[in-house]
Amino acid sequence: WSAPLKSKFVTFPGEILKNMTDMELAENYLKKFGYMNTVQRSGFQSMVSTEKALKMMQRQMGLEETGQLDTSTLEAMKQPRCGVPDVAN
Amino acid sequence: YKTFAGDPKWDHNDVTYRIINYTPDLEISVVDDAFARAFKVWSDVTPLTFTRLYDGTADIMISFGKADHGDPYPFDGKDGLLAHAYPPGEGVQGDAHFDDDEFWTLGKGPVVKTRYGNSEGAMCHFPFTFEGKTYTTCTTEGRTDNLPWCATTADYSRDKKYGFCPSELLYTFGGNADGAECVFPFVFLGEEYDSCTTEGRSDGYRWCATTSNFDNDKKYGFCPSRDTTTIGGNSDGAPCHFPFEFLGKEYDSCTSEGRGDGKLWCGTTDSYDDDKKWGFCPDQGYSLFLVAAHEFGHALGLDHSNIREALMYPMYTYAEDFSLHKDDIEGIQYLYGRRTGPDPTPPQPDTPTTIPYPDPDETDPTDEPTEPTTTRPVDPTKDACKVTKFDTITVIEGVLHFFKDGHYWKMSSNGGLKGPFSVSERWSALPAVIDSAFENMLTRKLYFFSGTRFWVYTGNSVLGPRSIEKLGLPNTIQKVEGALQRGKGKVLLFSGENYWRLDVKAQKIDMGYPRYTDAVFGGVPNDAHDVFQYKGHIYFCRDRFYWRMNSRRQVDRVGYVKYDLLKC
Repeated sequence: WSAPLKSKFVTFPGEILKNMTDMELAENYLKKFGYMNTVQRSGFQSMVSTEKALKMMQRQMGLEETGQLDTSTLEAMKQPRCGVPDVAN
Repeated sequence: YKTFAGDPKWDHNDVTYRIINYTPDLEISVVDDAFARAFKVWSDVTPLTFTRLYDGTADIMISFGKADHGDPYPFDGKDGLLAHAYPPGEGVQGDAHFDDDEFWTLGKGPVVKTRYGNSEGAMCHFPFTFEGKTYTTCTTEGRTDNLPWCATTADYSRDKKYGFCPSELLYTFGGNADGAECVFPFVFLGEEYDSCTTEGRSDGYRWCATTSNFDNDKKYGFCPSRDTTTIGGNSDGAPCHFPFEFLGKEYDSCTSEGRGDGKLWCGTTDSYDDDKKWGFCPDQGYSLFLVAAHEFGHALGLDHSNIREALMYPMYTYAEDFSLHKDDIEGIQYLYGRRTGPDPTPPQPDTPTTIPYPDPDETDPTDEPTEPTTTRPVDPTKDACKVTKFDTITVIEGVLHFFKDGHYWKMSSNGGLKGPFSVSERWSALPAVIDSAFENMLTRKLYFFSGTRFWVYTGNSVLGPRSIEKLGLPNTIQKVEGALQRGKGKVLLFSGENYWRLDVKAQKIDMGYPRYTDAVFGGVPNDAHDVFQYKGHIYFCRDRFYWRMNSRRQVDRVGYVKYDLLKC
């Protein structure tokens, strides 16, 4: 068998580029769906840590609540979904 | 299930909807049917009815759009965000938007509904054979008018059943030409066009003139996607060009070469290397019916569920034979009640309903015996204003009660504080420290929690103490610190930074709990030692302070228990 062809990745013109680091993707996801940096209307300003935000997202998605950006959590963040935030504030 | 803050819902059952525009991926009749079936999912289990309007303003305005489509929440190209919708209300509220950079199908690949031919609008049958060759897409083979067609059975030669495929040469949709087909070439802004174009538009939709000169006649329509139309990319939906050259190699079919995400793409000219023109190949696509049923759930007032099998779960999963999950039904019926009338009834719960719910009045033989208690004398000089932190505050028979170390005070309706009274005199089975309490509005039963035990008083008779695990709370809980009535038969029980929803009649915790308090009740401390409801507001207490939340779950006041509630 010949060695597999080394895939050469190209940037396709016109594509909405989504190549972010995993951490950037995760932070973007957690903010977009209301898990962190939500603008509190008033009252107690609880700044949610990334770890706590990850745990909240893992609970919402029925994943193991590790608070870590593990593979299954990252996979879940890449899944097609509804745009309505999970945490409404 | 979850509803939006303040439980927004339509104040009428005859809800109206209007389809503002269409996706080029599906025949108009397929879109109409998918939306109608998606509404039926909800009307089957509620008193709601859905009436389609063809102009003017409807409750639920449905539209397709790409990227920035006119509201503050842009879509993100193919995959990722599929759609979104707004909770019930005026204006954009209640509307549903679908991302048209997605490939909309019924979940199992291109939906190619034929027109004309001799199959009465039947769907193409892929693969089909024609003159010994097998086809997996529409073809213009065998015709001189370049119209794409397909067989509607597996073997054309045998059955001779066929129809014409969606194509701009056959018809257009939307626009102002009543669906007339494109005329090529046509002139637009002085230039000649031989194919559909997105020129002149900012929404990325492909259109064409239906006369030879748009500048003069201003007649146009939108181009339906062909079954070989590419998705996204930079070719405005032009079909794949086979073979095409990429990195010096020739390709006769779609490929994922050159990409790290495995998505199939193709060149739309004979050389990608030269022209850099490409698009994604049609895949299974996303079921417009399933996504619409989810979005309409939002438009009716349901937020996301964390039950993976529920329709209102945020992530998309294709389901072949779909039926609403119990969680979705409970949620929508919490808002609108059950469907009246004979049928169809929602799927019955899997546990046989002949088994009556455990009635808390039945003494459970495993219950600990009610301990004999002695009445503790009341110290009349005990001053409520000197208490920094009450054991619990709750409303009983409409009156605010403050509990502390075996005593309680009552706030009468004219604002005067009465007490102290002895807890053991009125509820002899109770211990001195009460962590939380609530009155079930349906049965008037009083629930008291202390540590990991609870008591249920019905008048003067008492059941308990029993372990809170009997209610389905985990044994990791040290104490229940707050209780909020939700509707008639549900109560939220708070402990630490979590809360659970108790179905009082079933005496068990609902699925999908616990939830983080600050995920739903944003803006309050997530370690409140007391949570109670009073005069339409929710109070979260921590030390001497309280955070008051209104029915829309907005913190509208932070104050002192002592001065504002006790009126010290």
